[in-house]
Amino acid sequence: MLEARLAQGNVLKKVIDSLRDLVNEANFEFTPSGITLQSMDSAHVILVSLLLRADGFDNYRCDRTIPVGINMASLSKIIRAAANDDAITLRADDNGESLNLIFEAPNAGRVSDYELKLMDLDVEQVALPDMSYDVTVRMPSEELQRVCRDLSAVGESVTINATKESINFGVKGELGSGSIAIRSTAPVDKKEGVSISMRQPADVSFSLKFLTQFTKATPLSETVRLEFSNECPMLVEYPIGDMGYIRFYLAPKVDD
Amino acid sequence: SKRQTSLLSFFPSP
Repeated sequence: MLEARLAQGNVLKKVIDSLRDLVNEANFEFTPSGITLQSMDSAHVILVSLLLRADGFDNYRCDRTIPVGINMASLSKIIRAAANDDAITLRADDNGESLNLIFEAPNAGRVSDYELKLMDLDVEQVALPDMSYDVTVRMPSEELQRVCRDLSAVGESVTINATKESINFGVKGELGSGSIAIRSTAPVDKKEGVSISMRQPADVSFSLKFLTQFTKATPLSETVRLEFSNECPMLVEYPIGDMGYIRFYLAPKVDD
Repeated sequence: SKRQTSLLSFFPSP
């Protein structure tokens, strides 16, 4: 038996919005400590890892781990019916055949109840190693979104490197080339700040198409963290308040 | 030109 209630249902809406173009079908794991999801695309280029901790919910009860196989397009259709200020409750029983979604307006004047049929999915899981990266950048999520949007007009691959002073994004295409430097700012507890920490330089290339899809998570967080090392997958993390995160991993492009 | 790698070469299957 699972029951999870989030007064700020808006957060769940944003989570689903940021996943739906990347994930077709996925197993959410409902566990006593929270809700998790791991999903890779069929070409194994990207991986999404989601965590929503139990204590971030207003009410959370889950006695044992329940895999909940979901078609994201279907879930997306249903959750679109929740207003931004609705509370959302998820409810599933142990047989894993359906998931109930209950949307309550703040004045409790309207209560909507949907039942989503679940799927029995055989999902590929990988062990995510505890990586230590050479470069860590924290920057405003809207700036990353803008970089992706602007550079996508020029080419398909983005090259990323960092110095102490700035993180640099470069692209080359048939029409020419472009680059954007995002400069680090002084003491960065401010949300709009940019911080760069570097153990050694890294120069990495990635598909702009996938990086752009990750930025669908921008409404979830004012800041985003990028971590990368030479010839390794990059980690792009959007924190979800104090309750968890969405992490995206993107396999690099390497010289042929 | 650049070649897209796969995550499976970095992350092992359990």
